[in-house]
Amino acid sequence: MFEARLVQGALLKKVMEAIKELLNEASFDCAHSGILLQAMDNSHVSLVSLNLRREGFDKYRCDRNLVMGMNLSSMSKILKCASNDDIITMKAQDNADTVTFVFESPKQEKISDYEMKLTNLDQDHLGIPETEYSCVIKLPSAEFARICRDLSQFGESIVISCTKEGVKFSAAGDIGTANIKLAQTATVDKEEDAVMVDMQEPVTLTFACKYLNMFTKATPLSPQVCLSMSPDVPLVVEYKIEDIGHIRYYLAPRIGD
Amino acid sequence: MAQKSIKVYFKPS
Repeated sequence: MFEARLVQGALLKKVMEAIKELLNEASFDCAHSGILLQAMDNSHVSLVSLNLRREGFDKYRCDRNLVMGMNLSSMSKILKCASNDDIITMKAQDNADTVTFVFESPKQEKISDYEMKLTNLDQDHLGIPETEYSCVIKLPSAEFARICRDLSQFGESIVISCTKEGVKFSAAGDIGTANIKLAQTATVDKEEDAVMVDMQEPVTLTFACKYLNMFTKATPLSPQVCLSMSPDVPLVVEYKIEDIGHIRYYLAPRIGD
Repeated sequence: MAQKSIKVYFKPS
C-alpha cells in the first residue's frame, strides 16, 4: 500500500507545471524515504530530477517500493481539477495498475477522487555523480525567468559567464546582442532577493534558451534558484520545494559553432 | 551549435 497526503496540495500542482512541458511521461519511484522522479526530455538533452521527502507529507506510507509510470498530460488534467487550497492524497495498492488522487477541500465539504491508469515505462535511470561545481550562483527565481525570457528574443542560445565580479548572461542574433550583468549583492533586506556567487574558477558555458525557459516553469515553487556550473559539464538549475524537497534540471552545454 | 546527449555525461546506472 502506498499513500502520500500533502496538505499543501498546490505544491503538487506547481510541480506538475514545472515538468509537463519538458516530459511526456515519467516514473514516480515511491519508497520508504519518499518519492523520486528522474526523466530525460524527448531529445535527451536535459534531465529532470525531483525529490519529495516523506517528512514533507503529513501522512506517508509506502509498504514496498513502487514504480508508477504516469502519463504527465493525463496527470496534469487530473491535478487541474484540484483547487489550490485542496489537500491532495496519492494512493495505490501494491502491484496496482492504477493510482488514485483524492482532493479534499480545507473544510472537508467536498471530496473528489480520480483514478488514473498507470503505464509501463522503460526508462533509463542515469547515475548523477556528486560534483563540486566551479561556480554556484544563487539569484531570485523571478529574475532568472525574466533574463531567460528577455534574452530568448535575441537568439537560440544564452551564454552564462561567471567571474568573481558576478554573472553575465548574453545572447546574440540577427537583431543584435544583449548582455545582462548581475553583481553579487552586498546587503539585502530579504535573503530571497540576494544574488550570491561562489566561484572557485571562472566558467563560461552556452545553453539552449528553449530548455532554460522550460526550467523556469518551476519559478512558482521557490523564490530563489541555484545555478551550478563547471567547465564542459551539464548546468544544474535547482529550485527548492519548501521543506519537502527539490527539483533539479540538468542541461548539456552547447559546443562548437 | 551542437549539443551532446545528457547520457554522455551521466551514464545509465
